[in-house]
Amino acid sequence: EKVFHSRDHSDIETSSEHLAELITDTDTAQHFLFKYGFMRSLTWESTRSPVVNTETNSDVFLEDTLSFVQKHSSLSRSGPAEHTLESPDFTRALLEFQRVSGLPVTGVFDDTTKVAMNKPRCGVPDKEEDPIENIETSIITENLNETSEIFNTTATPQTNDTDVQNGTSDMIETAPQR
Amino acid sequence: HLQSLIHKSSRRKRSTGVLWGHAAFSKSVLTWRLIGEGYSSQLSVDEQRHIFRLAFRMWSEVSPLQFVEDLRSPPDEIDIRLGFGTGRHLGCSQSFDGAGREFAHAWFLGDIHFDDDEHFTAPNTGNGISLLKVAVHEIGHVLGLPHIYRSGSIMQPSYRPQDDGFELDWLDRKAIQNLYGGCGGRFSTVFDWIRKERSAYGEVVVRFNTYFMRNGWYWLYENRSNRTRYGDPVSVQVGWHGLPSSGVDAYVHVWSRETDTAYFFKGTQYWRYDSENDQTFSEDPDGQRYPRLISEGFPGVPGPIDTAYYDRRDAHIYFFRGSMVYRFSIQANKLAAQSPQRMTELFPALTPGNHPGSNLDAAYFSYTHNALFLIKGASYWRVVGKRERRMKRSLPYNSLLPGREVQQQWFDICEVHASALK
Repeated sequence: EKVFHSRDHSDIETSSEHLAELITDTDTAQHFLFKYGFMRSLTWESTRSPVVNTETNSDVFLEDTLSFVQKHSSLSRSGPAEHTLESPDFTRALLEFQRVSGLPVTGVFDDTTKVAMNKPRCGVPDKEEDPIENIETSIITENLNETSEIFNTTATPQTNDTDVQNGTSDMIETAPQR
Repeated sequence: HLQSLIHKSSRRKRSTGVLWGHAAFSKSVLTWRLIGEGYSSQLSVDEQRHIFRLAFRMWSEVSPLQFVEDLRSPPDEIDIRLGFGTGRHLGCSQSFDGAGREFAHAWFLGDIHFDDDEHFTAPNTGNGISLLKVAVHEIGHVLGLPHIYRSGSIMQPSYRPQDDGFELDWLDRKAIQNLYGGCGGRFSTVFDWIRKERSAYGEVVVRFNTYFMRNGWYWLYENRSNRTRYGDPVSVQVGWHGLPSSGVDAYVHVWSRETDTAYFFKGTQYWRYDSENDQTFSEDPDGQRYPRLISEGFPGVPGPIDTAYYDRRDAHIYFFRGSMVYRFSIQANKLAAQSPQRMTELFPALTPGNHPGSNLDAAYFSYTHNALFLIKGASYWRVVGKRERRMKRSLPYNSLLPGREVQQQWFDICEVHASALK
């Protein structure tokens, strides 16, 4: 049993082994953006093809991740400016994530973005992986998201016309509860 | 069984982009089940099932889809399977990440998995993640909705702490209706129910609510919000005591200086409603017992009728039956001269041929619109009234404007599965 002491289980303890990895740096941020479809690949100068298939395989994903981290860790230690982790793809993906999440669109992995990435979320990717089918996804998703901009106001409420048939007292609609 | 699940899961493709934004199901009644090997360790099984039942019902209330919990069929025949798991779970190829971040995911073929490392809670109970809200979101995916980046949308990817009593807003409703269409169906009757109340200052205030009835169910329609009351439909037996459980054909409110009486009609009988005690009269203050034959209470009017309404302009009840209209004088307690008359004669069409003709479903005077509507099937015709004739004097009295769709005027009047109806 997970230990708890409160009646409503709100203080339930979770062991550290069961905690999701926090997004703390650009490495983990890239994994996040890749996992949820904002990035098509993890590396931009790797000769190895990223895993982009419709059957998500977490073991292969992990292996790629590790090799990616190892590669860029050594580069970042040597510190040449042109080998920074913030590739154009990453920046583009970050901008997109910030835009759709309603965050300040800075292109920088800042604290606000970090907090947003660590929030509880659905595991379904925001964007799918197949570049061909992605076009249709984008159109449909954009349509649904554009609709929300067009219908910016709530539905116009009906007005109660007080000119009732023979002009008796004002009619008021009661607001009921579920 | 587990081997079979793993094999099937590994064959399932992750939902591809082309599937989001398209209806995932081609049938309107879908089965679901919380699978036995996937119970949460945090809530009782009954609580979990109750929450999922509510989540499915919420989608039913805004779409033509109905959902029924199926505890009997083989698992392969269940349309939507739900389960909880942690890490590697339920033969799923996508592991959960532990407490924090991912709380659930949904698969195109209808499986929904919840991360049991998250602290799921029942609605409106303390801290944690509302299982109801997450379930509604994931069911949205199963039905074909993608993530929607709009504040207030249930399909936002990130979890927002639950506001008290969250519901599907207008745009989420339109999103699902974009995939599956709106809700239709014939109504038994439609009416505004009037009641008088005293304000805190002792003034008499007249209030009304709009009701749509279909067979043994009814909805309260909130005109200001362009939707039905959350949680409807409700059984007629629950809200209108004494009425037949199969519903009614018509409602008439006779309202004048001398009279304030409400009647319901079904078949050859009618009832008078006692609004103070919220039930039908078995015997009214005049000594009349109910139900009573229509032919006794309204001599000359045959039963059953299609619908009826009381016109305060001429103090007559208009009874509709087939293509004929019977005008009954309340004061004289008899049929008006020249009754019955053809509907097309009393309510002529402004556009030739654009007329219900016969067999109306409802004649509804709306206090919101201050207009009379004749409703038949999926269409309604607005009767030309004072306002229209003021703008254009040549319009014939009681003529009918061209028909429109009921769905364009009154939105989201959707059925739920009978098993979800209390």
